[in-house]
Amino acid sequence: AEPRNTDSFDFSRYHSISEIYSFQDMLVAENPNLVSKVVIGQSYEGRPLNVLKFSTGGTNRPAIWIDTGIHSREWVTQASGTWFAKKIVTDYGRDPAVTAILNKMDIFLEIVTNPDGYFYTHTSNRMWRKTRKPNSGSSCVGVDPNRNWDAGFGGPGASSNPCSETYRGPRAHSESEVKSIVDFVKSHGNFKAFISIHSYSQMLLYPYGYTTTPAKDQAELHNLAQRAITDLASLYGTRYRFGSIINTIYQASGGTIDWTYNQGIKYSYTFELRDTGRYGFILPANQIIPTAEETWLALMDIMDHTFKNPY
Amino acid sequence: KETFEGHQVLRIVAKDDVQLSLIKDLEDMIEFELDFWRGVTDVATPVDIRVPMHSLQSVKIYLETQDVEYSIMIEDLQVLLDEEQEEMESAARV
Repeated sequence: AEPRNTDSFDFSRYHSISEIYSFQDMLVAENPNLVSKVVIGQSYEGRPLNVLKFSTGGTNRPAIWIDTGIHSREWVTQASGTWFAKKIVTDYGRDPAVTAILNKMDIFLEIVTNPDGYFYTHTSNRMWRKTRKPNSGSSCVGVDPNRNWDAGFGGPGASSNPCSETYRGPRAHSESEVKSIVDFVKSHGNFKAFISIHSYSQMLLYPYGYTTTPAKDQAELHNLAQRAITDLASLYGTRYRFGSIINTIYQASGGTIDWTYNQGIKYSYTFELRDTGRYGFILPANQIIPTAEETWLALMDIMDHTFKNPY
Repeated sequence: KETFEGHQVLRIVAKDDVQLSLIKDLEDMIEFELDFWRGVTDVATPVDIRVPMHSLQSVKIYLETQDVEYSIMIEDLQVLLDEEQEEMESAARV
């Protein structure tokens, strides 16, 4: 049931990795003046790490990064990322806020940030979270790609046991899925916001996770998060908690947005999307679009604030 | 393909910090092969744990003897996964 174009793509159901990849190619083909695909590297098993670039021109413009699916079993995030991609294209030229942002900034969206893990959830183990690289000296496979970043790496809040779901890996940036983003962000050098999307438990989090030391922009990040979750809740009443990672959930070392914040990307956030009901990671597909729609309102707050507060 | 017949997801609510650390101790009980869907944060936030069938009785006894409150969020995980799979396949056929 391959859709012939992105208008007939069914956003209200979960898709295989090949369906998402072909959606990305269709979106690029349909919008040659707005969307391009940047392959920033390969996963351990050799799958391309595809990033959609939304740009109306310019050279190395200030940019916003959004990624979904770094934990592969969090299916509502990749599904929401697919919906975000279409939303950006649909709204450019129609929605004044999106149009203003894209006339001055670029948006980069990595939908399947852990492709090996995502493929594995469809074929072998729906509960898989980590990457799929074998760990030498252990029968257990995979590293938690949200503990593998060079930010408090190896500290409390990650495991040194390869069989643990929060195994940090043998060294920082050991996973190609992580290292590829690190290299891309460093070579681009002009990211102003970095938003990494997880599920579940409905939270909007900002640095830090590895230390109780408040981020120097804590007040601004806190106020922006508060506004973002208020707008998110305005659609369906979905209630979020917000705050720094270490104060709101627990200590977590080697985390994505701690690294991006330490790179100077001020507006670094992690979302934890639905659910708090009874489904956890197995969120029914009929909640994909409502989840994506409400999250988009919060994303727009963060992107709009980034656009209006250049630094 | 890994299947999850009889796996349950328990939603555990600690009454106080003592109970919270009892729940946290479960993280180190490797033999139970627990999968923390929502980790231990604070007393106000429930902890969700996927418990394989072979550990269910031991984990429930552990919680009940410590008077830790829990509910069953997912009775049988495989049933939910089968529904998800069926929905994907039927939607793809459409």
